[in-house]
Amino acid sequence: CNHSLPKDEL
Amino acid sequence: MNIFRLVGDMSHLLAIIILLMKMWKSRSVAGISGKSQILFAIVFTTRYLDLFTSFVSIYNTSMKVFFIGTSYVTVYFIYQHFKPTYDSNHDTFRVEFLIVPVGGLAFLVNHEFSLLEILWTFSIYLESVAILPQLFMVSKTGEAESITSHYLFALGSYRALYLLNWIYRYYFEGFFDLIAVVAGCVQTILYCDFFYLYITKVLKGKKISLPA
Repeated sequence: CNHSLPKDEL
Repeated sequence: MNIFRLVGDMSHLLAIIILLMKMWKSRSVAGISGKSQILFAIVFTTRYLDLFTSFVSIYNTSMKVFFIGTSYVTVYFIYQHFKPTYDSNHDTFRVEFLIVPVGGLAFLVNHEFSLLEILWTFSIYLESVAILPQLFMVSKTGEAESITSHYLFALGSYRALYLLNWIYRYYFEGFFDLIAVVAGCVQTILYCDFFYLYITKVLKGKKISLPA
């Protein structure tokens, strides 16, 4: 699962 | 960006605008839980710290600024500007019972043990339970103004739409974030009881009256 910063979701 | 996430963000935006308009027009915060609004201000503050360190898009930045700004305005309205109309006797949920476990969980279960990531995880977990003081207050007062019901419906719909967004992104982009999805499911499930009442009552012109 890719969850890097910065998050593109609000 | 996909339609589910866009409609979800617009639903979130609408909820906040409905709440601010209700407060401003009626000059009253009756029926609104100040504790939930404080939790939302904490959620946005801890989640959008990357506002200054990274740029995703104009949309992303402007929405983050709007959410942070309006969350503090809402807290100011409740505890300062319209304080006389704040119903603190019914806003009695013990938020420390939310913040401490959520803080501990964010510390233990996260994607990366870095400050920004732990704060983001804390914010995701906290958002999933931040509405509890408000739902608790509605159950204590036994009813909710219809405008407050519309606010809650828009707010609950936003994360439900995000669940569809994550399904879409999983199949079309291979994107998957277990922490966000699990917290999003918990958050949406907490609204189910309210969604039922909203659809069966408010949409038929009745007021929501929970068994007090």
